[in-house]
Amino acid sequence: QNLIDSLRRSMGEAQHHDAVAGTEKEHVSQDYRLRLHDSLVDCQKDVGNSFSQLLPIGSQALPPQEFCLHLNVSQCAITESSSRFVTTVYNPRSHEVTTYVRLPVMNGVYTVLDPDGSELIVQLVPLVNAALRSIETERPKSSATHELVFQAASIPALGHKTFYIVKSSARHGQQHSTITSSRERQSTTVRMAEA
Amino acid sequence: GERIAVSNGKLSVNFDANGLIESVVVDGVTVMMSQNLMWYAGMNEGNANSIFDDRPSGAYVFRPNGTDATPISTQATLIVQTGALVSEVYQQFSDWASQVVRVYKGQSDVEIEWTVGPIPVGDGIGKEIVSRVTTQIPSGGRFYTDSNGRQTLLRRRDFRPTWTLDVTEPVSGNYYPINSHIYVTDSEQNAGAVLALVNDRSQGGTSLKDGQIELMVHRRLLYDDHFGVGEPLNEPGDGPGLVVRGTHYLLVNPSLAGNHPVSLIRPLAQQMFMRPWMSFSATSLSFTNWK
Repeated sequence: QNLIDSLRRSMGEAQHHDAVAGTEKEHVSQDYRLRLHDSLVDCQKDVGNSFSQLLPIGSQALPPQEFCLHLNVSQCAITESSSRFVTTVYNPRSHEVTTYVRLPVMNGVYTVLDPDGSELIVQLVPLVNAALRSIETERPKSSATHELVFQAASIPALGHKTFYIVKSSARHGQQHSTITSSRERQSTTVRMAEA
Repeated sequence: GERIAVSNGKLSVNFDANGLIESVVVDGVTVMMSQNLMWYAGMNEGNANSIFDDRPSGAYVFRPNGTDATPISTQATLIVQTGALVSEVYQQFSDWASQVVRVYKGQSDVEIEWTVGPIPVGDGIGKEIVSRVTTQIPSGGRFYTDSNGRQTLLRRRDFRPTWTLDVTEPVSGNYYPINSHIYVTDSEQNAGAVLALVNDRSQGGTSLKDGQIELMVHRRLLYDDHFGVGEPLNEPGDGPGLVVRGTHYLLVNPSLAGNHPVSLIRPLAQQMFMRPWMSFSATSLSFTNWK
């Protein structure tokens, strides 16, 4: 409860008019951000604990849940570096939602399976290259070259769904031809203005 | 120099030869539209007169120097990426302003992800950046804004419901807080067209012309506005300024056909406001073993 209260408290503080309107002094805005970040991390611990309690006995040995706060600048250490991972999508709304998921990854061919093991349609979207977008200033710590896009369908109200993602080179025994056809299906056609 | 279109089967967004949006086609009906990132010049120090004491633009004061905004650029360099689930057009307006216009398969809105900053102030002028969308919808000086994401209120340009307004600030006098959405429509009977923007954070917004709405996305100002914060809105310190990124959902519907505009907007506002959380866990197990 104190983990949750930590976020509750910093959100309460952020209801101050200067936080909502962005009119606070600079160092105050940095303090708001620091408090919100630390309490988000506290809350993530609680979510991770609750999630592991949902898992069957004996699976607590699974790695803990990780969170990525920089998905908006295509930065997420675990999706960039793992060739096999699961992502759990939690729906905080009071009715079922379908949403698109975008995960920063390295180039490759990926397979995404829903909880029933059905393979989802996937698209690999290249991140706009550094030349045109001052990428270094935006995401200094990311090695991702693409974003993996798939549709997380019918997430239950106040519920979650977990998707299993594997980079094809990691799937043993997959035929080269299969990988090639998957690569084509997932690809994005890119057209750039000529300089 | 080419005309470009991206589509998701439900709607398509068309770009002109300058790389700017020129129309959106919804259910086969073309709605002419322009959209651009623009900037207002901040009011500098030393503008006291017999009526006002010194009131430069600042954290508390939006008071542009002039009565209109200027496009950051009238052209954009494009990268067009199309695929099975999403088609997106990356527009680079300058080395400090760009956006990605996305249409996802099956969605009825256009996602605009804007990235602005650091705002250059080498010319000694503070700047406030807006995203402005203009259509030909005859909205008759009326526009609608939410109030803390709850009630949607009618606003009328250059007008106050409880007193006779003397318009001294034609731009800022028509700005209102937009916490969730702003829209214009041409019909009180929910039979005409609607243009709406749904934002992902509290921003200022207005409709300065019929059929037009804008939202303020970034500000960098050079003077203390003497309202108490005691410093210019110029983070960090004297450094390079901030880069800000955010998302707007653009909703265009040429014929409401009896739907109330908010019935189309509210699902998008909830989708924006209560996005799914994601967590991750690496594994070495096969799917079957993991399941």
